[in-house]
Amino acid sequence: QKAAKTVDKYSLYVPKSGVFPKGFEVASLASGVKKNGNRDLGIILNTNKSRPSNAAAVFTTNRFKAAPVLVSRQVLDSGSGEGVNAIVVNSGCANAVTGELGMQDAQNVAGQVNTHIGKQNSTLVMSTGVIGQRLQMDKISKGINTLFDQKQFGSDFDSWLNLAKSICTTDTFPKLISSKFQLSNGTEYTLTGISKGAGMICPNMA
Amino acid sequence: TLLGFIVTDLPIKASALQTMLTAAANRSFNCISVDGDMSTNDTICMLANGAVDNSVIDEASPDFEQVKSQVTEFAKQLAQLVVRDGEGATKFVTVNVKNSANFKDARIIAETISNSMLVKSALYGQDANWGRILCAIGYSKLENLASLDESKINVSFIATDNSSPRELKLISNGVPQFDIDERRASEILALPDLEILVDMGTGSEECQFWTCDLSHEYVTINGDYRS
Repeated sequence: QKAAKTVDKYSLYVPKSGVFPKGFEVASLASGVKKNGNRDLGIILNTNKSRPSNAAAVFTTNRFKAAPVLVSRQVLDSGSGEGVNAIVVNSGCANAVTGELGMQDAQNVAGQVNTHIGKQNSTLVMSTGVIGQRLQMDKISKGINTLFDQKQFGSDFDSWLNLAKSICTTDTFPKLISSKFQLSNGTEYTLTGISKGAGMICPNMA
Repeated sequence: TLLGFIVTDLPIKASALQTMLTAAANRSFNCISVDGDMSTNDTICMLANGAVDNSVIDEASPDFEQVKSQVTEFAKQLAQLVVRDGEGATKFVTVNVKNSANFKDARIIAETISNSMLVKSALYGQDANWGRILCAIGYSKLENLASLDESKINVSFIATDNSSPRELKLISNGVPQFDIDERRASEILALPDLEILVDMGTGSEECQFWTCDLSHEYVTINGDYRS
């Protein structure tokens, strides 16, 4: 048992390099929501202008859906998944079971990113952390402005890894994977994935 | 809470993207369990920005099935990392239910075993407690018994380190193996990765679920999450 516990999961499962899809930039920072001063706010941004960006999602089937779940679903439904250019994620506070005020907070977070990228209804929002507490909007709002105003977006490995770190809660390692694939006509494309989660895990999303 | 996103530079029609992601999630993120709890915030998003010069992929495109399959395998890798983290988890366990009459039943059985606190505790303690596995199968909330015939069921532990014998039979055609090789069982259960194989013998559908053990550390972590 002791041997198993001392396994260094970070060195086992966190990559040291990656390949990332064209036309995406990411940024993250510590807004101050997490008490330990770790990164807790991240944004992924589509910078490709050649075609509209499309989105899809699956959400919890829990009857008490958090505000960001409801807001993201509204965004996808209203545009039928078309024209989504950003995802903003915060950790440390789930903005769940926060009622009308929580809905307004989630809408304001998405709206603030929409304003920065100059497109309405273009941002999905995600939150994770403690249930039953309101978002600290002052910190998150300031953090979003800092990421855009100080042009902190990048597409290098460290930027992606830091984004993966920014969505962690009790995770012992950030979860980032990437791969290149080939279509039958020889065209190469890339998938990059980030996830978080360690506990409260038995999803049944639809 | 589970959060995640997958991004790609392929051009994919929104409806096709949703079909792809739903199919992938049903075989990956919806097949993991750390503690049986469902969050208020679970979300997996996918963005496709079309930066790669290729015709837009829709449900009728020749590449659709291939990309869907690649996204599914990719999603499985990402989902499995969540289980490998687990809260205090020391083991990564694949619960493989095969030869079931239908997928739905295979999934229900795999999920029930994966969520059993007693199975997970036994895995942590490296106890070859096949009785708890059979017990979980028995109380699975199946709609009927199309997939479950007590006389056809086989349950085994499978080693994942290429050691032999790779398979240790615990139940053979419904008959418990009372002369189980406890030494070999302990060796397999000491592995950080292992598989529980349940062969229903009633059909050809299968479902894999990924779970972990339950350790003292889980309680320590979750005893003061809010405070």
